[in-house]
Amino acid sequence: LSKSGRKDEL
Amino acid sequence: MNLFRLTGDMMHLFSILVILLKIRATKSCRGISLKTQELYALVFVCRYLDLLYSFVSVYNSVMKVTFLATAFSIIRYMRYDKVVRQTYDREQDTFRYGFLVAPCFVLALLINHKFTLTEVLWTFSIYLEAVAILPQLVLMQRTQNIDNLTAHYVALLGGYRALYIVNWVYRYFTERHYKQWIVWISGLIQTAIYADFFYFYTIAWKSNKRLQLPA
Repeated sequence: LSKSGRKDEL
Repeated sequence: MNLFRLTGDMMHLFSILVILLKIRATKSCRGISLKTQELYALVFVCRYLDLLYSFVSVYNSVMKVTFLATAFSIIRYMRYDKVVRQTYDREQDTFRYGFLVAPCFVLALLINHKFTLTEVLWTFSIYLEAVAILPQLVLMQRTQNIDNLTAHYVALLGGYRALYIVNWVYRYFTERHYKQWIVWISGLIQTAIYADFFYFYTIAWKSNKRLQLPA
């Protein structure tokens, strides 16, 4: 998530 | 969460509900590619493995579980439901999806952020999602008799990724360090694949006619 928050997307 | 992303997610969700509605209400899956549905199930399984070890939000988890459950529900209907399975266009839905899965997997092994099992599978799911609609598009071109629900299904799926692109642009300018080339390039390719479909979908919609794709 710290990694540019990309995994908060589906 | 911005409005583009939320609308995109809702379109994605509705696309799946449209298929489930079609199957349940008409007891028919005519015009739906099982290959595409199976590819999406594979996409969701590989991408949402993180349900097991990380938590983002209730919204996120609920959506992930919903996508997984509905994907398998559609496959179950098409493969095993006594009535529905007889309406499946088995002879027409012959796309060799190994030709999509294998290259995507090799690409995920070569181009990823980190060479770990979950990261490679996640990357694979991004690449595979970009091309997973192809069997469905090929089937629609072959059958030439596309019902409205199937047309709306594909339109919603295409719209979902297009809105994600707007969401990425928005996030790029509003969030520091928001960069994700793998997802962006895959998403652009994914949306481009729908361009041709949208052209004919719009024509059909404007003239209030049934969608027809040229052979």
